[in-house]
Amino acid sequence: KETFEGHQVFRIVPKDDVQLSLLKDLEDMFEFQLDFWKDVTGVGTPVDVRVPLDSLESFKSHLETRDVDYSIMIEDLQAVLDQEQEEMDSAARFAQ
Amino acid sequence: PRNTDSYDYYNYHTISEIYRFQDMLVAENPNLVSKVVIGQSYEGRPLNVLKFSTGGTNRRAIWIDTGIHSREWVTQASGTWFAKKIVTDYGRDAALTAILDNMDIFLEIVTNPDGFYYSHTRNRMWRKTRKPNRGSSCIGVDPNRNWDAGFGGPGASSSPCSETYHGPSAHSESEVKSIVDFVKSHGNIKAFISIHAYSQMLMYPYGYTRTAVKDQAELHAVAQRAVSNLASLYGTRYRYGSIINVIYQASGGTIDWTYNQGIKYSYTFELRDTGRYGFVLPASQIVPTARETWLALMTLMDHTFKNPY
Repeated sequence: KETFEGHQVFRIVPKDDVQLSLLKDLEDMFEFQLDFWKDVTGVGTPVDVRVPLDSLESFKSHLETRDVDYSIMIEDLQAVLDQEQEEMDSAARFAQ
Repeated sequence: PRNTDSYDYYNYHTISEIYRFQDMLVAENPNLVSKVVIGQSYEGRPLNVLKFSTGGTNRRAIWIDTGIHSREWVTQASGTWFAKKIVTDYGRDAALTAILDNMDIFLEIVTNPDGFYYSHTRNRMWRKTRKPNRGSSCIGVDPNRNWDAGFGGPGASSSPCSETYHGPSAHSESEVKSIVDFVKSHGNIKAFISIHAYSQMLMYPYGYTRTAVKDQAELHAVAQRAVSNLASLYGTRYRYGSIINVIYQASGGTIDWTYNQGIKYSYTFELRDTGRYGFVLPASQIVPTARETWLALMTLMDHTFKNPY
């Protein structure tokens, strides 16, 4: 089973066309193994992207050196998934 | 659960539980609900469509599908709630009763069953189908880039490893081709509503071109009413407009194809939320999401019913 320990989901809001172009380039780059949850659309429109643990530091550095602001939407994806699974399991137990 | 009343609509369910739900709903409502198997997924799962009909032959119809992107779990869960809502409200809600006395509703709750199964068992974040790609170790096709509407154009990827891989050819995925064949053979579908998550949007064609659809003014006005009615319940804010204007250029999308087939009322939803949880929307949000979406769905269905073409 594929797990997502330490993966984070970033929210990035491109401020201008330069940042928009940079994010569009990222969509086609396999280096960071990004999974775009919400694709790049336009200036001012949020982009959500899952970043694997192994790519976190390099990805953050990539954004920071290009002056791209970001926020962390989900700190640890696996923790959220575990919580979801626990809720499902407890509901199933309750139903039993 | 022994029946659909005791089914837990407040929780996420596996595909086998949803299949059982469908069979129970049919058994409980034999004069209203039947199950149509329109095909098989790549891994051999049935592509079940619930048909809600009060009789007649090849009546005008409304199509609703949920869960073509498997990881968008709130859509399959909402689809299950919609199915129960339809049988509960028929005969009680005047608007729905009028619709069903004259039209049929088709509801495909799990549009991408292989991906949904995989998202429960192996990878919660799985989006695509599960068909292997020749010459690549990457699996699956984005079934919302696989339709014959600007297929292979901008806004879809030619890389099998991409989440938006369009596939080797239009309608290459059985999950897509089965709907294509069904829509064409039915010939009287007047509204087609394809439901995704997340980011709170209601959109109409096109996604593959900036050319406005000829019915844009009407589709826009109806969308405005739908999102207004949706917001009346919990204040959830939706954006609305054409796909290319509201989200981005996306080629090979579902409702672009259906619109080009002559289905004027072609819409697609992106359900809750605005990004706090994304695809991992907590189960406590399922029923509120379904309830508010139902108000928008009713707006679209009622308009379709009252505006025959």
